[in-house]
Amino acid sequence: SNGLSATQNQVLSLIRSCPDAQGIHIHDLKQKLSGMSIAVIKQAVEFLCNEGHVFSTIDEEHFRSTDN
Amino acid sequence: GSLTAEQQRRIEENRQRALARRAERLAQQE
Repeated sequence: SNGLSATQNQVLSLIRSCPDAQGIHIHDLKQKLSGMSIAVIKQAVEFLCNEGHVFSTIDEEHFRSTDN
Repeated sequence: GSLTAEQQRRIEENRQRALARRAERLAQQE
């Protein structure tokens, strides 16, 4: 266990899998996590930002992982 | 499309800040 919830791990793994320099858009996360609400996704992203796992890129809606 | 120099600068700045935050969190857990 890495201390993250199942939801947080799902979101992190999707952010990690995006090869683009500007990262993945929050709406693309929503599309790929079809059962998850945007509020839940945003909450997970915020947590991951606070923990330094991810960061925003060209604006506050695109995210990249620190470990790729 | 490709990123502007300003966008690249911003991304790198945010990445460094996040890496520092990650290191801080890991240190707190020890």
